[in-house]
Amino acid sequence: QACSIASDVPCHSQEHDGSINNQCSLHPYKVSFHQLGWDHWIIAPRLYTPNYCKGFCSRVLPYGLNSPNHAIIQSLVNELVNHSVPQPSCVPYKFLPMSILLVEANGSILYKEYEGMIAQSCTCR
Amino acid sequence: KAGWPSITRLADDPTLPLNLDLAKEASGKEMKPRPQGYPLRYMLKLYQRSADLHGHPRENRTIGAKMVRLVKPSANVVRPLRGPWHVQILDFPLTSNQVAYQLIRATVVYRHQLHLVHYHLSCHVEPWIPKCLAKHFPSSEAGSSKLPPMSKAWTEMDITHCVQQRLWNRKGRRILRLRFMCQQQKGSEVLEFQWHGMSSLDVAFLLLYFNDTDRSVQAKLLAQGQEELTDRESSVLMRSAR
Repeated sequence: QACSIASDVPCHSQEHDGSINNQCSLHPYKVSFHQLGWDHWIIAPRLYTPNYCKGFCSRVLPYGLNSPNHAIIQSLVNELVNHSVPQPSCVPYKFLPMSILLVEANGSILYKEYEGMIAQSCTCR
Repeated sequence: KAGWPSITRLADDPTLPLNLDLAKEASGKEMKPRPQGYPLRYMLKLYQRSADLHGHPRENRTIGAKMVRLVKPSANVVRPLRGPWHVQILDFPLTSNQVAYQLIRATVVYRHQLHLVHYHLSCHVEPWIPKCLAKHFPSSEAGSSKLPPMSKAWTEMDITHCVQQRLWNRKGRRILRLRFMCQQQKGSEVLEFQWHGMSSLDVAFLLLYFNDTDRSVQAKLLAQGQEELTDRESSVLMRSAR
């Protein structure tokens, strides 16, 4: 809406903002607790898939990214008003929980469901 | 803001970021002693029933709790033989209450049959808490979230009422004390056998089931705040009418 009515706000195309392959998106990533150095106290699971978000946040943010209007505003501020105000970042939006079986310092065994362990989707904000 | 003082107490509570305890657990780098045997198998079975290979909680899990802690005895004292009874006193330390978690169930899993070289013993557990009624799980209890017995020699006893009513809200160091009592089979000569060499974890362990309190606490405080606001509003309205 802004680019169609304000002459100083150019209507960039998606190609100008970066190819679709570089857009903000969820990347699967698996790691073992051994790699994290936690295998001496985590019994299960052995592998952990936290995933991560990476990519370019264009000014034209796709609907599926669930970005707030603020992200668009901040992008415009960066471009038109003040370059020190950063562009929105590609960050996780929704998360999934994970169950872990671990040994506590006193030798007790704990089963626990931890929230916010696995990135399920991304957003620009 | 003026009408909801209870809600601001919630926001100021430093214990409520639930995920920070994962970072606390990770900070210790030393190898931690890992229980072996039946207790570890029990918790592994519980884990397999509640989560898949990747750690995702199963949709149809019946555990009924967000957190389950297996507590091993910190101390055990062998009492002198009393008639036919071999008695061992087991102490289970209960860690300090975390505001974010609410105890919903407590059970003790113990060996009710002990088969040793020269002894066959039948055992049971008694909570050492006055006026405390414990409940044995009937084997055919429908809808129970407890695991089916992995071994015929072990059984489970519900002591939720004992722990919640008599012990959980006490201040200071809390110890749950149980008496593990065994009797030799009838007809055999009563001999004093040695408990030594048998780890107390080999005979009994405590299971504590917890749920998050944040949602229930929030709901409660919100309800209190609503009530206060409604009372305030109605008094203002009454004054206006007058």
